[in-house]
Amino acid sequence: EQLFVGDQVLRVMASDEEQITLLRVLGEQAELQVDFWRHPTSPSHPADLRVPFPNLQAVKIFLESNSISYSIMIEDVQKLLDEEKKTMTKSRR
Amino acid sequence: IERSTSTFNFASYHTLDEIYDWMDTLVDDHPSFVSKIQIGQSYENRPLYVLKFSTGGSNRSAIWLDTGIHAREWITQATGIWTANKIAKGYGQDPSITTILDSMDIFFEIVTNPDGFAFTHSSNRMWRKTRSINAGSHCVGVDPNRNWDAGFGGSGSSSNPCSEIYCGPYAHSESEVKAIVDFIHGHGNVKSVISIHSYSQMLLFPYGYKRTPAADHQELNELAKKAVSDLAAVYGTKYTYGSIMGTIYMAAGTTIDWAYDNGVKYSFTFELRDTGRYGFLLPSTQIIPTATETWPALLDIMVHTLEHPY
Repeated sequence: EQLFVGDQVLRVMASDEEQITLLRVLGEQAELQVDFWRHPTSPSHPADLRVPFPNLQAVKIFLESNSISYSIMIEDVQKLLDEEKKTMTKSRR
Repeated sequence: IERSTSTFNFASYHTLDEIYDWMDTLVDDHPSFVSKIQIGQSYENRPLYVLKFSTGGSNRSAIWLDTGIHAREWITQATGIWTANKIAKGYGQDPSITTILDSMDIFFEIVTNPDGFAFTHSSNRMWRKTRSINAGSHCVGVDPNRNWDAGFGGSGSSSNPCSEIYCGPYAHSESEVKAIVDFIHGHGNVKSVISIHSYSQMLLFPYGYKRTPAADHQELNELAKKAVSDLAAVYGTKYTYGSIMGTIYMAAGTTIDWAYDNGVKYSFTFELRDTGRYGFLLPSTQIIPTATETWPALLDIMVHTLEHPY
């Protein structure tokens, strides 16, 4: 079973079309394994991307070096998954 | 323990087997008008089950509902279970449900992507696509909401098998999609298609694959406006609404664009809670509030379909 320990979901607010394009470039770099939960579409819509822990620093450096603002939507994906699984087990009991 | 829908915990997420078991109990509890039909098999040969709500007649006009086409959007399958139970319990009790079912049939596919859903429980909770093998690629799966023959392969989808919005080798390549296509074509009298996704809190209608407004844009927009207003009246949850293209992005090969282009006027996609706090990991405590608030919006669309035959 795939674990997501330390993975984060970043909420990214692109300010213009150029930054939207940069986000798409980021998504195409297979080695970063970025998973768009909400795809970059337009400056008026936030993009949400799940980033595997090992690649977090690289992605954040990319965003900051291109002045693309972001916030952390989910600090640790695995924590939420563990909570979800615990709740399901409790309910099943 | 005697199985019964009254012991089923609607406020929890469930596995594929638990959902399929629950379907059988729902049919057992309402044998006069609820039945389970199989419209096909998934890539990994799981049955594609549809709940049929029908109080009689032959080839009545019908409403199609589906949830879970994107496997990781667990709130949608959970909302589907609650909603199907609401419809079953409501016939003979709730005037709107009774009026609808006295004239129309409802077909409800709750686990539209069973292979992907099983995979989210066993291996990867973040899985979205089908589990079909892509020849020549190490990447698995097709986005079943880009695989329909409506602007297929256009912008807003990807031809890269490793992309989460991979459209597939050809339209309707996915058995999960083809099964619905064949069912709706075979039935020939489906008047509304409502495909339920998450997240973003939006109510969308065609088109996503082109900028041209749908011929019925005005009517669909008015109906969406009423539906999101009635949804917000429950707990204040705010939805945006409009065409896919105008509200969110270009998306080629989607369920509702195909339905609309194939004569199903009242075609809508819901994007349920939330707007970006938990996303696909919406806590189970929000299942019942989400389903409860979505119900009046669904009812608006179904009643409008009933009252506006075409």
